[in-house]
Amino acid sequence: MNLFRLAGDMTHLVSVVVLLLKIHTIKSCAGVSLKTQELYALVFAARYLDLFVHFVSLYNTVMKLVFLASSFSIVWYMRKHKIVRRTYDREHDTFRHHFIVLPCLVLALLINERFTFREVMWAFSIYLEAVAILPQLVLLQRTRNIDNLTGQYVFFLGAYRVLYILNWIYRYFTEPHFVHWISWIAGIVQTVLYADFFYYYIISWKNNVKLELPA
Amino acid sequence: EEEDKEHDEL
Repeated sequence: MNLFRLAGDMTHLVSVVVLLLKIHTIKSCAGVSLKTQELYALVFAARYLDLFVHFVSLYNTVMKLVFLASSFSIVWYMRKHKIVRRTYDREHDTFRHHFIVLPCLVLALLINERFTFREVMWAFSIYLEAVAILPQLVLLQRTRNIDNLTGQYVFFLGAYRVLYILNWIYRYFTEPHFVHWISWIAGIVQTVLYADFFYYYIISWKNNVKLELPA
Repeated sequence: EEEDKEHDEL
């Protein structure tokens, strides 16, 4: 475990837990894409199938449980909570996310490390995570205003991806034959998706103006 | 050999 990876995991944890706590506290999910949250719950469900069959470390197991619990809690709040669900921006959050689930599943069947159920599910979760933010970015562009709830969420998620890339670079140079093309390529694609958001987020932050994404 | 191919990252 290197510092980049630990910082990446902590940033990822912060992004999900802060989002959950904010939704719980202000009882609103305005600006949050339910589609993205559902995709993330699916990513964790598909990736952590080995939760009880393959013990890596206490840290690994605890973090998996926290990610699963928080992502599914957010989906529950947005779908079932009597107050929060009314604040869900249904008519703008219309990204047809099954259009990205199916191609990711097909890709996972074609490109995986081993053709076993768990490995195909793992590759599926990697590909899906790379594009899971798309509904959220589309929603942000549609609603044009970014309140700090979603802005911070996307910002922390982007930071976690950048830290993971630094982690892979570090591991590549310090661990012999540490090569994971599937994670690397999907991770780079995912990070690039955040690039334009980061650009506008930092500009708005520097000019101290409300973040506006181009239509 | 097979085991160390496991994914140790989250």
